[in-house]
Amino acid sequence: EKELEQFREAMGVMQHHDAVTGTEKQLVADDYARLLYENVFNNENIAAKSIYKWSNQENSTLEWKTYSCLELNISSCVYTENSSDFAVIIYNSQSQPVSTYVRLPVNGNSYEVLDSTDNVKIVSQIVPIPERVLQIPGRESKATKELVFRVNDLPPLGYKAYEISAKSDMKEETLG
Amino acid sequence: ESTNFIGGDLYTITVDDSGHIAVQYNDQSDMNFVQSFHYYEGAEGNNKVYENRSSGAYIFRPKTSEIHNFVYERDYTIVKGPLVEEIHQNVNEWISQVVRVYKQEERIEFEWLIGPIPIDDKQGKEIVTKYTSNLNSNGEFYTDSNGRETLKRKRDHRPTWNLRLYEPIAGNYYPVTTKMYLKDKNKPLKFSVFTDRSQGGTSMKNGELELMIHRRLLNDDAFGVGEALNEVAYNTGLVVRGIHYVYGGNTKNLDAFTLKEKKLTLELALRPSIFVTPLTQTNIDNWR
Repeated sequence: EKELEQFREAMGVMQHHDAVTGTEKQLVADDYARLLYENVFNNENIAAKSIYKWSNQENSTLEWKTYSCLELNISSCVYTENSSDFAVIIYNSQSQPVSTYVRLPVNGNSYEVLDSTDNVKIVSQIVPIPERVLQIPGRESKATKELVFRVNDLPPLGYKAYEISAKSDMKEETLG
Repeated sequence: ESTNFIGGDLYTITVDDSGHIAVQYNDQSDMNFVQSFHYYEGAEGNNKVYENRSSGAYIFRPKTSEIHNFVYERDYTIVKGPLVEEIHQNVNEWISQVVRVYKQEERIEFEWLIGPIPIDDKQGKEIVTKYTSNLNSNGEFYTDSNGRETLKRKRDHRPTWNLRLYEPIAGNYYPVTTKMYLKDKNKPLKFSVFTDRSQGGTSMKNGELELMIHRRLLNDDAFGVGEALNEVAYNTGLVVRGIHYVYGGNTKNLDAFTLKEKKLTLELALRPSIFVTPLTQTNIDNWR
């Protein structure tokens, strides 16, 4: 509740007409960015707890951390580009099923994507990130490619999990 | 494999002689459109009287009604694979885009990357993208304005009074929360653009949809903020990246067409959340 309350407060501030339209002063815009970042970052804990609950692991002693990738808009994610093996949980906030494509910034050239919910390997594709994106001021990512795969039938207000691993000949290079 | 187009079975998407993206529909509709980038120069004045008010955070007001074209670099690459086909295009030093078609999807994505907008010439600029189709829209277009009620707009016209526009560009710009579209006057054809954020849009010529995607201005507009809309990060102007979905075609089966449009709107506005957990070989079984 405490974490949610902070999130709610940030959402309240963001409904001010200046925040909606972008007519705030620059200093205020910077403060809005700070508020949004802090609260979306805190939301990771809420998300992790929800996933624990849904997977009936609420009382488990295993400690798993789930991370948000807040820079996917500039094709940057420290957790996917620095790991050769990672799990991805995709949550659908709509009240109807959705099929969509997911793009994750990576370093390797070849990956296996396992749909953990249905336990099947799925087709994926590596696409280069355009040079101009790599040059965005302030972007510190090492990722030069994106891993693309299709997520079929995400349940309404539910999630699907995927395991992603760099193919063995690529692992050393990716980790390196 | 050497190739100069993308689009799968549904479209033929190429870069034309002027560098613009040309799209031909491979169905019976005979629809086509061209996508291009342009800019307006922002008005600047001393704000003492209305005529001298500058373009700024609150208002869009171009200096003249002239839309400026870019000289396109002939610089693009094509990526094709089992899931997605893409054109990566550099328009100039600070405008580039990816045009994309996914397998099993009917939309065309335009993922634009604009900025930092250069201001060495001390001139504020407002960047737009234009989709010029072969539809005869008869001066009419539709915007979802506040995200709830889609309204019909008619160029140089207001429904309840006789309009005389002294600033025809600004006077024809309307809010677009998630979508705007055109319909053909004679054929059952519709052409829609979906946005990933609120933007301003218009249709200055029949068949055209125009959306503003980035602005950098050097004067305050005297409506209260007291600052020019000249956002800076990392010691340079802002870079923006965003997506338009373009979807159009025959509306003989209007229910199915509308349903697809509604799905696209939601898909772009309420994208799924992604959470990542790094794994090792020793903990992967536990994670499962």
